[in-house]
Amino acid sequence: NTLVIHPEKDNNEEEAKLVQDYLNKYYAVEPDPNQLGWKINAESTAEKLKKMQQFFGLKVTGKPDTETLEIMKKPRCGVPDVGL
Amino acid sequence: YGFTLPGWKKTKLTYRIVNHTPDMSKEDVDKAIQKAFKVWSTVTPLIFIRIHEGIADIMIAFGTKAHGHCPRYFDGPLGVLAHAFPPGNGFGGDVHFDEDEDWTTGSAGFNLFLVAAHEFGHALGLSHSNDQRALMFPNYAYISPSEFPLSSDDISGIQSIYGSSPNAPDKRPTTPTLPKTCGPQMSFDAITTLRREVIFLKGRHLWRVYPDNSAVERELISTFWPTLPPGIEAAYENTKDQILFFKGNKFWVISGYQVLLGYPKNINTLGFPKGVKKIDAAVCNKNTGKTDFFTGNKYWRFDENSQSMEEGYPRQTVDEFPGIIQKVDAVFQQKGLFYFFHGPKQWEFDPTAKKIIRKIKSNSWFNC
Repeated sequence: NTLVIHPEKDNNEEEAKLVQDYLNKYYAVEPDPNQLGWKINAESTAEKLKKMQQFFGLKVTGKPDTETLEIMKKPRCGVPDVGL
Repeated sequence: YGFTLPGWKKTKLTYRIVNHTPDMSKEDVDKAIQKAFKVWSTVTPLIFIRIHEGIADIMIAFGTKAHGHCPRYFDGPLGVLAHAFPPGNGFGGDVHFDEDEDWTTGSAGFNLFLVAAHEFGHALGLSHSNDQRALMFPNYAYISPSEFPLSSDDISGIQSIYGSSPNAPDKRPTTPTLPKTCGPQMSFDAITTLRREVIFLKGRHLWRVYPDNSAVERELISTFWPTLPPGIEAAYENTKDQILFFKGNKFWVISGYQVLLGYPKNINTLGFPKGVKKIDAAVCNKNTGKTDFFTGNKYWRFDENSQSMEEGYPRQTVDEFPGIIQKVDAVFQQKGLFYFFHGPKQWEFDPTAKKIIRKIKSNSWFNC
């Protein structure tokens, strides 16, 4: 009854969370900051990911490749990249 | 670049530092914030005034995770460093720094000056730029604080909201009309050589002319030297591979495209008496190492080796340069000859024979 560890599964889940958080923070349309709260934009994750890859001059694949994940891990400003 | 409209409807903006990070001394925080505002006031008519209590247009605070009533949260060390809100009431214009980061004055941790300059761009109405050289690029990138952090993309962005020079009208400036270089009335504010190029300056623009291969490039002065004001009045290249620009009683020294620290200085540091308020034109004779400064119908001579004004000046321009009887708008030296400009005309002058060789149109260098 050894605990079967799936490192790659945890890793994938972590990456998926990183991508989702990043896109929700920076690629969701945000109403006037004086009204609290966010309006999550209706596009799919793949669509938002393409928008992010385009903004950063990456290969636009809609998939979280290594280069895209690298950019997402960099320290940055908290202001959204689109939708102000 | 991108911007959110409208920007602030006024040019005098107040800011208040609500609290300080324990990572740095209060003085260093105050200095970093002040320097970050100066980045934007240098290239716009905006003026920033600090207040110590009450509600300022731009409220600056350090916080962690969920902070105050801010609708955006911080996320601990790294990740989000700071955020800001576009111009407006309430949170509009406010800037928040994540206290979970390591704020510094240098290259370690995150340089507060650089992050603040970026966030103030947002507080003034800019959104992120996808130009990786731009300060408004979303990701943090350290650059030496002695370098001016704005790229031409940043400057174009902010000037599209507020205009450029301090006396720009409050309303958004119309796109500036471009002087027609080949028009019959073309005149120039200042001209200088720069190694093998000749640089013609007028208003906000400069033209780089390569006499050897007759190419001409037009640029905004602020593209090369964002801290130089438009309307430069005189310019010359000295014997040390530097160029000096003059406007009013101030001058700047540029070495290798960088404005040297400590400039502008007052022209009386060159030896001009207080009564001299501006320089019309200047040229350094590379054969003698002497620079002639022209004001009205007189000129002064400056020795580049001893870095001092020569005795017995000013003298009448026409005594040394027979035939140059009008005020000199601009002058430069090319292949040993001087070219004096006044309005739409220029005079080719041989300083050794002390005589005018010919009179030509001012824009003869532009292959019109």
